[in-house]
Amino acid sequence: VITARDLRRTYHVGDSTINALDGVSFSIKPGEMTAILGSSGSGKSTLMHILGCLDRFDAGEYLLDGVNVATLGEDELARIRNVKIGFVFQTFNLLPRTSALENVELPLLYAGRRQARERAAEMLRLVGLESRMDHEPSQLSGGQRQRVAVARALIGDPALLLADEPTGNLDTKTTDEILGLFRTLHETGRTIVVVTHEPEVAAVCARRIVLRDGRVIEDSGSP
Amino acid sequence: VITARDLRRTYHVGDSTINALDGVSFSIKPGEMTAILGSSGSGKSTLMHILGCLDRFDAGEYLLDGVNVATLGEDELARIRNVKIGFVFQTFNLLPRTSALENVELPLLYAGRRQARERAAEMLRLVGLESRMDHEPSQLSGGQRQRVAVARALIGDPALLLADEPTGNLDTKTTDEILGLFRTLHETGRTIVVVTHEPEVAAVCARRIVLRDGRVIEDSGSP
Ligand SMILES: Nc1ncnc2c1ncn2[C@@H]1O[C@H](COP(=O)(O)OP(=O)(O)OP(=O)(O)O)[C@@H](O)[C@H]1O
Ligand SMILES: Nc1ncnc2c1ncn2[C@@H]1O[C@H](COP(=O)(O)OP(=O)(O)OP(=O)(O)O)[C@@H](O)[C@H]1O
Ligand SMILES: [Mg+2]
Ligand SMILES: [Mg+2]
Repeated sequence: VITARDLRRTYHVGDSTINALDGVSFSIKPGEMTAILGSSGSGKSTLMHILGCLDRFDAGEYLLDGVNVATLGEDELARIRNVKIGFVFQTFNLLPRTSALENVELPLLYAGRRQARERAAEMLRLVGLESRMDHEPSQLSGGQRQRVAVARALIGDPALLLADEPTGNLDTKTTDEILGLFRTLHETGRTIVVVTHEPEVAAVCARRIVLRDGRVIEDSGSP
Repeated sequence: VITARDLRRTYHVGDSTINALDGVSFSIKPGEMTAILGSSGSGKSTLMHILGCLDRFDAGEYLLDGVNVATLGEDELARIRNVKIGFVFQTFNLLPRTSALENVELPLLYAGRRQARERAAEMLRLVGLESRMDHEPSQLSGGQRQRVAVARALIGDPALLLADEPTGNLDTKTTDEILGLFRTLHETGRTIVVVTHEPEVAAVCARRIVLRDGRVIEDSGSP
């Protein structure tokens, strides 16, 4: 479902050039659950943003379900982001003056789906936040905000879930609950890619890709 | 150095009342290194903000070095926050259009200390960010932002370090480096309180306090 070929992404700050991705290649089959690991600054979030069609790349090729993403227009990219992909951001990216319930239902409203509010309430129940539905992000703990971000990513029942460190702010028990939701989604055949630093999260992934300095240094699934 | 007696903090959202802290009591001696654990939403950040003189409490008593914090005026509280305490926020709270170097030197500028810039550069070197000093927060990875927040908290060589989940976005190796810095600070006799979900961080703390639903349910140091 994902084919990345020699992806490159460069940033420029002052006179310096940062090769955030320095030639990343791998293929992910439909239904695989993959962990992406690597030290802080190794390029994981940069890669996830490209896979999620949230950011461009400077060189290489990205095929999503066989379609060359570089050839797509903004409308088509927006449709893919809202309908096909669920994305959990490392920094949550919740709307500030908006309740947890309204934050979670947003992807369904964009997709024109019915019963957005009921589904959002159900999703928040599944992540253990049914007593926090009307709280705004500033009225939630760090881990509660993280769970709202997870609920929002899962609500559209996405074909591809991309989760960038979805449990970093959670205790073990709450982490297990979130992992349980990911496994339930996975069992319906969805493809899941999780960036994580936590061994218990990597442990539930059949496949493991490790980045260092913008390159793949390990890939348990490579032929 | 810290005496908390029956601390209470209540939030109101709509018609509901949330007892974020529901009678928290403990004493921390000078030079102790304490881990605060508890599930997501159990009150850890709320407690840390009160200990850091960043937030008020609704009932109970907080003595910091024998001084009753409720009797202090805003100027004195500001001085304590900037000079005596180093605080690592769960959400980092970095200034946006400001380089890592400028973010880190800020506490020293507030305290009127000399050589703020040289010390900030040294601090960033210690957290592994010497090649990122001129980057703004939006030009840093999640774990790099977290390390800037740690550097800023440590730069004033604070008597009391309060760190709210300082390694949640870091891989194991980088976590160990940060823990090394905390242990170095601890060995000079400083008092350290760390909120964490990570066993390897709790493991370096001699004392452990566990919260649930705004109460202390476990305290390895209580008499
Ligand atoms: N401004 C607020 N208004 C209303 N409720 C709040 C507010 N801030 C926090 N809360 C609630 O108070 C409780 C404690 O929050 P706190 O941030 O202290 O939790 P925490 O233990 O730090 O959790 P985490 O591990 O997820 O960071 C949570 O249930 C949260 O929903
Ligand atoms: N907008 C930007 N401008 C300049 N450099 C950037 C920018 N965004 C990221 N970088 C740099 O690119 C590198 C990769 O960043 P990325 O966010 O992908 O790392 P990461 O693997 O997700 O790290 P972490 O585990 O800390 O979240 C980092 O060294 C970072 O400093
Ligand atoms: Mg990242
Ligand atoms: Mg917290």
